[in-house]
Amino acid sequence: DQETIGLEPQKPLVPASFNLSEYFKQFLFPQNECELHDFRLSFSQLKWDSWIVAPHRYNPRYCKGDCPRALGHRYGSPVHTMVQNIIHEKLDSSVPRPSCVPAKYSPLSVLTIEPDGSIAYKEYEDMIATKCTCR
Amino acid sequence: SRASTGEIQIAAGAEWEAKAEPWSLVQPLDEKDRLGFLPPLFKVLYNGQGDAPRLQPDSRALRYMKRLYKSFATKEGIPKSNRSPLYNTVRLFTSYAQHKQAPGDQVTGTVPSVDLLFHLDRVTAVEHFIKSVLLFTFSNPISFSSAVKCVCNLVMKEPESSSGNPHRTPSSLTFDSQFEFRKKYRWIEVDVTAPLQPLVASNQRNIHMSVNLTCVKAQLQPPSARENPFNMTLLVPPSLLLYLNDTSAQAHHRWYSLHYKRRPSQGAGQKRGLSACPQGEESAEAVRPSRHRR
Repeated sequence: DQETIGLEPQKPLVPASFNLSEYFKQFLFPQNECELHDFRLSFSQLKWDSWIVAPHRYNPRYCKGDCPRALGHRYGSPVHTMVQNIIHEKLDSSVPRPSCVPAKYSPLSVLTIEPDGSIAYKEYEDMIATKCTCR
Repeated sequence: SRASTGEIQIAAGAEWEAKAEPWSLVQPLDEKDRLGFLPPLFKVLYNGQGDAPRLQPDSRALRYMKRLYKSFATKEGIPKSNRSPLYNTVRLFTSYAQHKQAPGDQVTGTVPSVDLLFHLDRVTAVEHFIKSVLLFTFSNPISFSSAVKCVCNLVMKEPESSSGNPHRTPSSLTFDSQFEFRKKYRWIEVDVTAPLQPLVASNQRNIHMSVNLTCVKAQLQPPSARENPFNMTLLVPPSLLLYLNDTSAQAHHRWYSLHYKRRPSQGAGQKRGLSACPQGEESAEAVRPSRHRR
């Protein structure tokens, strides 16, 4: 945000032949960035399809990847995360770097057969990860 | 060991045939550790139920609950938002003991009174009673040449006293729930919240009732035998549906949004079934299945 006091007539800030993608390369994005991954499992794999009637398949998803040094707002991380980064780098490396973990979830509806033969429809909170963060 | 990082690795994608017991991956672990490994859903569901022998529910009841699931949740299993925020749990109980009392009468179209006993042990302390429905399901869709009016009569009985014979509640509750038949229906839902409210609220685990379903032609003359609207064999003793609100931390709670319009009943899809509410309550008329929107 430097104030430019142009004496001569204003020169265009961005030269005409400027390549945007080259410009962005200077920002180091980790290859293995912290993001959401699918993990589709079916209850028959666990042999639970005899009493879990629905859903047949369930994708809880999970978060995996590196948390870059310069987090900024991209990961919705709290300030503490940057503090922990600084501690890890400057003071004590045994303090771990922030981890890539779920930040938001959605619920899941489940239909089950109970031991007494009754049938139950239930809704459980926090069953599917929908967003990741570094903290 | 495979689970050394504390995560259970379940092979995804490649067809994984678990030849051994489901828990072989985490064996040998004692019961406490095994449960500790499980994420919330499995721990809640598991509670030692994984391999517990279980009675198989009635196929019609299961078909109804599958339809209810489809109307309450998306394909991925996420609860739909256009549903009543009052309950997050629906339990269906089939009755334990059924013996017919007064024989049915083909001429007047009365169906035999059925004595029903429901054990509500599966209802947990954090599941609070909201509504209850008696569900009559038919093997094949029922339809009639003309409108037929049915009245459901319900007599709540006290649990068996020490003398062994159930005594009727002082005021035997006649429950007049009227519905009209015009189309093909596979089931009838009769709202019985009023008579059951005091019993379930007082944590009574065994609900004993006798139910009688009488159908007459809309013009009040009893249908002739040939036109008997209810063939007894079609009628399966009703199941009991409890709509509950689970207030535990693991249960999904939704907030009462202002634009949610309360509809009389949200069973398993309106087109195939009929929801009947007691007279004088929400709607005396049977719920009209919504017309196809152009």
